[in-house]
Amino acid sequence: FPVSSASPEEKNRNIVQNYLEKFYQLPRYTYKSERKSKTNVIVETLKRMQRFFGLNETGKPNEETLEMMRKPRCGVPDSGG
Amino acid sequence: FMRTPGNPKWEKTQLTYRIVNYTPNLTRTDIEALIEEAFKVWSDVSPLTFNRTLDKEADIQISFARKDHGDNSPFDGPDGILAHAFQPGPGIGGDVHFDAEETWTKTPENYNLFPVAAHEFGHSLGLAHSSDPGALMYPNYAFSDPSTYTLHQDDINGIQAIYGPSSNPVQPTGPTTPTACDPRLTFDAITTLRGETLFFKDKYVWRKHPRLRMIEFNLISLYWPSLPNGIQAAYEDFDRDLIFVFKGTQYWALSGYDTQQGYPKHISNYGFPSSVQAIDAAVSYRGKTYFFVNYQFWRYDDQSQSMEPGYPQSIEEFFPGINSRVDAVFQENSFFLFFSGPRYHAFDFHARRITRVGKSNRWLNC
Repeated sequence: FPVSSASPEEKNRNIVQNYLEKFYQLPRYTYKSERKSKTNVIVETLKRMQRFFGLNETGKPNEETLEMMRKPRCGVPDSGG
Repeated sequence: FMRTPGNPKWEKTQLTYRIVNYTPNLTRTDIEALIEEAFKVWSDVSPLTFNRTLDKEADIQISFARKDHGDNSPFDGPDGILAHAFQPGPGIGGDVHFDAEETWTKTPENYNLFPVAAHEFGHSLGLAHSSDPGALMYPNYAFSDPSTYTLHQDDINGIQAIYGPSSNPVQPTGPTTPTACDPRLTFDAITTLRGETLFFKDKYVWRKHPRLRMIEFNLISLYWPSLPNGIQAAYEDFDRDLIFVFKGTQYWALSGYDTQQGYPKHISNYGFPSSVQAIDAAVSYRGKTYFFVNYQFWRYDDQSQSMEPGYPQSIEEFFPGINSRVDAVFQENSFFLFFSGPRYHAFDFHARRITRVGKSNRWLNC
């Protein structure tokens, strides 16, 4: 099979990015230049998600956070419109 | 609870809904019944009424769709996102879309249509997500049996904040979610499981891992959808790598996340007389299983699979100092940890005495 080339870190990063964009209005960055400030935004947005679910607000995609992101759920965002 | 930003609401309380299409997983009759049950969750606690209509202009249009279905919120195939809904308003407002690529059921198997529909209707009425893990408006899926489901107090508060109280002379109330560090916290049952410890309370379970500081708090139905709420006793059979959970005269055998076939069974299988209608607590240690019922206990021999003669005996005589009814008990390093109300007693099984007393929720890192 075409083995997915993405490393586990890459996969987890995609899970986090996808989840935060969908449910926590993480802006979609497209340009390289924007990426610097993006890291801070991701950390703050990730902390908001961890706060909502009562997880430790590490700002890092630890196992308990990734496990929460993998759970089947409603498609309506957890904050915002 | 949270209201949808902008506090949208319907300016009328008599709403109509239309089921636009169906999933092949269930019969039309089943779908219509589950949808009706899901609306009833909200009409029971508010002035809202919901009537099904076949005409095009229903307030709440319900449909099954896959991937990109023209509302700028594409579905993602099996699992992941199960459904979404739109806040009150004209046109697409209030509408509910289910992901047609999910397997929709009316059983504990994933995914039961009832809890998802009831949740989405909350959005159709103006509620956003709740961070209370026991609330219906919590974002993550959890099985709920429509025949026993009672709306959580958080959800009742939310819908009544928008539409006011129900016309019911007796205002309905709902269950609330236990908090780990409530000093009055008591447990229904406790058992070890493959090195972890599970603390059962109402429809919830705290899962404590020996090395991690983290304690997971979830609905029991997340792990074992077919188990009832309100487990009363539980113990681990180490040799068979099973845990047994008890409620009333029934018991279930669980292997990890799997519920064993052929359960529930009747506790008379253990040799209890018909006078025993429920077990308070249970623990297994060195081939013997101890069952605590009121102020007495029974001992069952795991080898011969029979209740030992000469029982029941007085708890206090065999476990000096344990003189209250036992809510829950588990065993750790030859200590029996007895939980009665908000306190626990550590009983050294070999020294035959209590060595420590403390608050029950100390075990939840409080």
